[in-house]
Amino acid sequence: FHLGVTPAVIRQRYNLTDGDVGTFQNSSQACAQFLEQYFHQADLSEFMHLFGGGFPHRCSVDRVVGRQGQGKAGLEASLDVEYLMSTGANISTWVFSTAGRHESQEPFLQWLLLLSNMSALPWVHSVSYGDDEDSLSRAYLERVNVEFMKAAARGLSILFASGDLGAGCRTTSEGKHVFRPSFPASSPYVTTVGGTSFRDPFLVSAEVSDYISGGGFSNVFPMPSYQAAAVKRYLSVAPRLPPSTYYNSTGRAYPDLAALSDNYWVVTNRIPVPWVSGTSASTPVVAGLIALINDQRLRRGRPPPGLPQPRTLQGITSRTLSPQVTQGCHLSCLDATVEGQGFCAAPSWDPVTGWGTPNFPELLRAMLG
Amino acid sequence: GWAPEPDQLFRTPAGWSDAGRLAPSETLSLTFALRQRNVQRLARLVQQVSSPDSAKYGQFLSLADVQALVAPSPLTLGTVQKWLDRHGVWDCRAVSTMDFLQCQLPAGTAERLLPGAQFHRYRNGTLSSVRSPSPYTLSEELQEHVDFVGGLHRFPAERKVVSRAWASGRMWPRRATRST
Repeated sequence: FHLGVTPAVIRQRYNLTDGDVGTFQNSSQACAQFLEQYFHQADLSEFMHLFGGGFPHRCSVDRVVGRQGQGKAGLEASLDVEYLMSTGANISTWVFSTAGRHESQEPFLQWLLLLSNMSALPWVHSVSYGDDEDSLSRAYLERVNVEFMKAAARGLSILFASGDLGAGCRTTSEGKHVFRPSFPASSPYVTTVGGTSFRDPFLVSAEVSDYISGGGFSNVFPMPSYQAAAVKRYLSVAPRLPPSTYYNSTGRAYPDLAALSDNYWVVTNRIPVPWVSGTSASTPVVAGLIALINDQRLRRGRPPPGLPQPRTLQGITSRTLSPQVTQGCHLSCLDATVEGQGFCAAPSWDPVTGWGTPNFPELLRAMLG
Repeated sequence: GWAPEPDQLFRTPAGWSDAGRLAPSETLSLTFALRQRNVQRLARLVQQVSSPDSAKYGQFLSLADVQALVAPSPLTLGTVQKWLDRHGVWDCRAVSTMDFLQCQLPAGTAERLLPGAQFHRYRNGTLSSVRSPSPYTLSEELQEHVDFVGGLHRFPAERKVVSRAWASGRMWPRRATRST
């Protein structure tokens, strides 16, 4: 029984023991904040005091890159730091705070510039940021995609939230409805995290897909070969699919995996806030798990996981990410054809929860193997 | 001129309002994404270093390796540099990989550099952004050398975590509500 998602609930759900914490001194993880969204060390301390019992953890962020404002803490920033440091417990944590020094700077672009300018970076980055793919120019999308390639070539694991609008919806110039993919979630060179919720909201029970979980198919980036078989299977066995005119079934399919995204407790401005929801919550949770796996790999003298998709996700079976989330659908266009329903969860990969939610011991075994 | 981003939407997000055009002397910062080399090779390398069945698995590149691979050609660097010099833009810094150039310049110079652009200040509470509601163009000579210019159209994306119970006026998680 629980009254909302806390670190203890997450660690229980994803089978983390009290010993599953960082032990290698060179391990590191980071989250990125834009638009003057700040966290407070005091909130983190209070959060860990309230919810961090039972597992070794750190109570402070080791490094802030950029300017940390002195104003009120942001709920988003508090959420990122508190949950990244709960699954990625005892791992050195950085916060990139790039509000844009000049009014004319683009904060997200500033973060990309930092990646291209720093030789020593955390291995794992959690970013809860996204824009409609169709609102961005092709030149920008393709170039940012290359920036993610650069990061992947350096062994960095970058995780993005899949978005909170399900499949999304857009009206074309012909007046027809189509789904609306989100970027950078749709980049083939990042790992995209969707959302789930407990079937029984007060028990650490089975998970169902969260109706807000962003997912679908890119209209810009083609499907990488490592996704083809899983997507083909989904499209051939899914009992009810939206009409094919709503999405591009040959595009990069996302998310890659999912975690709980509903009903979190967050401490912000010294106040514990319940019922915080969104894939902004599931993304730092998964990023912390990847950082733990990275910690184990580094401790064994192995390279970090880098971009997990080609290497791991194509080989992942239901044994690794389990139990599978097979129930629930996400949001889409409110029209007579799809009636607000996008895609639905299914065994194996699906466009709502990806490969499912992590079973940490199995995921660790697969990624160490 | 040549428009690198003809398909980039400009829309003023909810909450932001136009506070007027910048004076020509006001300084702004532009980010030039310079054309990289060996992008296809980089994509292949990513597959190799990320695939356990590859001999290069786990052999990640350093920042210097990435720079050596993708840094723009001397022709690109020279062409952009000459173009900026011609407009009196000196205060520029490149990132380590040499493929982004960030320059500080007066708004009047920026509008001459990027014909079509017109810089306005937008406010949203205490936040302030300078953007151009009209599309920009670049000199034809830069078509092979610049991918896009940052700092003109895209507003900072706002993240919103929701507390669903509060947002909907219900003090109860939605699953419970649904089953009720």
